[in-house]
Amino acid sequence: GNTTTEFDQALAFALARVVEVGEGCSSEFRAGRPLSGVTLLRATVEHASVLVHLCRKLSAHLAITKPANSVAYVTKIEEILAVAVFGTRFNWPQNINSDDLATLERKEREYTKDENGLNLRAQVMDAIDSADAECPGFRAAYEILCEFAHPNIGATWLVNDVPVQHVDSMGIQWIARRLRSQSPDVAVPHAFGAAVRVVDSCLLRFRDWVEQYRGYRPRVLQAVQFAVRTTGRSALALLNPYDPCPCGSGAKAKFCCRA
Amino acid sequence: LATISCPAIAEIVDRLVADATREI
Repeated sequence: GNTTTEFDQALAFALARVVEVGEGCSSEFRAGRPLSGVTLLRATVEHASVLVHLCRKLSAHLAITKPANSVAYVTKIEEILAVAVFGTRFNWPQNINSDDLATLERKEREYTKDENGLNLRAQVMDAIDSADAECPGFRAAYEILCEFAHPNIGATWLVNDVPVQHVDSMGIQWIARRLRSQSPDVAVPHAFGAAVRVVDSCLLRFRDWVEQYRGYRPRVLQAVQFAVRTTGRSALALLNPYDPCPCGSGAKAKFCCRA
Repeated sequence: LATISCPAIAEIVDRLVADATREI
């Protein structure tokens, strides 16, 4: 019966992560630190794309209108929401108190077993691919951002000024690179500009995704109520009839699923 | 090479943050 509450919380957590990382990103760019700015831009894009992924997975699941097992149907919704907030690659359940990391084998580090019947395995590329399906070019843009956020050539471009080139009398071309001064502009390959434009046009749709997500709430509530009424109504007799109904409708149990 | 403006990227991200903040 917590599924509807978790539905609301999943959105709040996803948005809070976007806000925190996004604020950091913006202030790094404004402070004239494009390398840390791009690193956080990549992270912001990852956090924002989780919402697209969540919408696509919910949409596909809610398209099943006549589930064979109403409880399994709600459990799957639960899993989709839980992955968006608590998804992991590292095996936290087993290692949360580990202090000897040197001896942790790969098999012990990786999260593979389900937790309480829920599969919480997640990697960010799933979300990036979902965003790419909605905004073509998003994955390429993400990979370009990675090239600038990792200690690769892109990161080197971001820490130097616009290079000065000249050809000497022998016809040899010289390129003078200098570590960046605090200028608000950075010289980068055209593909970087293209990546920023893709990110821009994709993030313009962020509010639509939030609306889309909110739009699934009535159907999630309906699925929870169906599961409660078909399989769990007897348990409702244990509750005070004037307490809020556990389905999350906001009505009192007596006038909601218990009725 | 192209020149990108850091404040322009910050504006893109600020808009996202404003959208997300409004929804929380």
